[in-house]
Amino acid sequence: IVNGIPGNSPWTVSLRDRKGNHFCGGSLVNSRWVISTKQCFSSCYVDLPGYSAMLGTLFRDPQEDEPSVQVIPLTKIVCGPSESQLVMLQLEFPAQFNERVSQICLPPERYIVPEDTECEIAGWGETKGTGDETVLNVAKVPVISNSRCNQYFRGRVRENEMCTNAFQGGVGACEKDYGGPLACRNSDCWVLEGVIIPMRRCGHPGQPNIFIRVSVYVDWIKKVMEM
Amino acid sequence: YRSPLNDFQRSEGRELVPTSWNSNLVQMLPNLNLEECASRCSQSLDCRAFNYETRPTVSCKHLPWVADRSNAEVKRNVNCDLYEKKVYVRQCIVGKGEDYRGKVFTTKSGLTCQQWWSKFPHDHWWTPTASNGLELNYCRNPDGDNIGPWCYTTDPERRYESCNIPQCKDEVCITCNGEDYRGQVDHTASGKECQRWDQQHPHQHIYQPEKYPDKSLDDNYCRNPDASPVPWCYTTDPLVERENCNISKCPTVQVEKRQRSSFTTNCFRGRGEDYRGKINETLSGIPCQKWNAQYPHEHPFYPNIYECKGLEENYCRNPDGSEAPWCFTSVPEMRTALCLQIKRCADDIEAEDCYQENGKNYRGAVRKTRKGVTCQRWNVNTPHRTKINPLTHPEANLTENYCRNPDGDQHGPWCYTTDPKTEFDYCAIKQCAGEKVSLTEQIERVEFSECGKREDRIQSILR
Repeated sequence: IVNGIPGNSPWTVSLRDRKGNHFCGGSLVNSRWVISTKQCFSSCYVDLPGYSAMLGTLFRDPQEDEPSVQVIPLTKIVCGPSESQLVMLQLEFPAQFNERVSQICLPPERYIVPEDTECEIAGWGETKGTGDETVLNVAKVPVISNSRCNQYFRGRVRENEMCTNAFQGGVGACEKDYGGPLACRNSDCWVLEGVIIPMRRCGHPGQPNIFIRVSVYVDWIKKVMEM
Repeated sequence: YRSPLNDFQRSEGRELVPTSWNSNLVQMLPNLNLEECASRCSQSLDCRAFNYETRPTVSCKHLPWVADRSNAEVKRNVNCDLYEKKVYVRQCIVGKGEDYRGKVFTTKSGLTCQQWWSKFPHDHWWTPTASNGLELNYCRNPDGDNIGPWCYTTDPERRYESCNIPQCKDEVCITCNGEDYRGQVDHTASGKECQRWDQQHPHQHIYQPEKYPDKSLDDNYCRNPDASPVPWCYTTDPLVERENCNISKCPTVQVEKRQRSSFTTNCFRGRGEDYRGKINETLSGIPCQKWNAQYPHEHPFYPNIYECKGLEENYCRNPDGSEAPWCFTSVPEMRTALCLQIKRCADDIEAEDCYQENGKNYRGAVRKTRKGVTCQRWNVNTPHRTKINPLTHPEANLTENYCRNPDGDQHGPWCYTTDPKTEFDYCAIKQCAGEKVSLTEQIERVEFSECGKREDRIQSILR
């Protein structure tokens, strides 16, 4: 995260490869399922031996004996509809909810987040020197409409995507944040409105950030969890 | 620190079942653990293989043969692993091959071998015993001859001849850095025996076979799970953790032919090992370091050693099986970066039909998923138990295994799949031209429960 600050995001998950290294982010949507982006995974039709999700810590590389850490192997990956760039990852056993681990809410189907809603992105990825990569960084980003966003991207932003405003100083997700959440406040709850996907450049001054609009795929998410 | 299992080649989930007429030759040995079972078999001249069952009870069965159709057959049994003595299954030799126990019985020039027990046409003084392996007319090397396993021939004009059994290090050659090597070399270049990958002694390590199924970390054979320059193994010498193995390289022409067809340049498939495009900066716009440079980052990926990895210029590549193409960056503070801005190749198959709106009324005959997997019939429960079926949705025309949309899924017709790993998937059908997804605009108040709550006081957590 470029130009973020250390913060708390109990639904943000660190996805770990077979060597235990953090390589992408994810969001906990119930005790057994994490949402992330397809871009982080080589295929949806293979097993995930050795991959895991780490929850319950703000540190990218927590101490061995840090009591709150939960490391749960991933047992299944399900690809979303083709244009969604989303995947769902099943945890081998349920995550334990506490003050450091909680599930994020899912938006109503096809809900459009109003402009200027207060949102934030979170991750342990690259900060481009603007922050400490060893802790979870969070950045506040307000929503803008697709039409406004398309002025910058010349009409390339699609309806299953959404944007947040850019700041002159440049705020945004970067390398190894992908799959992480765009969480927006709705009364006193946080809702998963977007998923971070790779974009050209990170936190480029004046460039809006694009996310996959989760509300378009809530029916698929619920279907996978039910099936 | 050598495990007796090092003498054996394991076949997981397999059992060697004798034919009815010789099942009495099987020797049951109760209450032995795996190493004891192997050790007893190693010491017994009658034992060439053993079945080791773990469920419902532990059992060790010693067998006087290895898998060949005449004596016994290999069957599937998830509760059992078959261990066969390497010398009886190996098609190659180590050193001079004195311990070769294969079944080749013709010489280098194609002559049939004379039976060892026979003195005709060539008289000799070798007599078969239970320990010298002079069985029937198989090639053997009882006297440690440098020509390797040999035999007396049935040609009166030719007394004996080598059988030309290949050295294991030449039997299977390696391309590039040998990460695809699946041969049977089990010693390092200096002659140290390899440690089994599924054991943690004498050396603890992270390369457990079940974690790296794609690396075929079988028994104690040389492999290359970490993109080293050549295949290697942990050794049974407690003082030497790991060493490279000496395996022949394939001629380069063969290598060239293999690679061209799978290259991609505009996108990448899987982990991107075959990506050969020209993206040469990280996603955040930092130029990549040239692969043939060691500054600002020193690294082991020399283009001439990894010649099949396409390490040209400073293009994003994946020489070590990472999650996607990557490169060393040109800034000292960031050693490597994934090039996730490169698109993944679409791996959906060609759509075979189209549907209106969300496809709820689709009644076509497509029965394949977007990945080309055949759909499961709606009225069966294997491999997936169906929650949605003709009984629950009689009006949805759930016939045979045609793609349908009984639950009005907004993303189109789907089906349960015959792939055990994929419960359901969308079909190889696209929306008919001109169809649009409609997004709702405003939803009044929405109530959330038991989600999205968090502790906003950050200090208490960071302490």
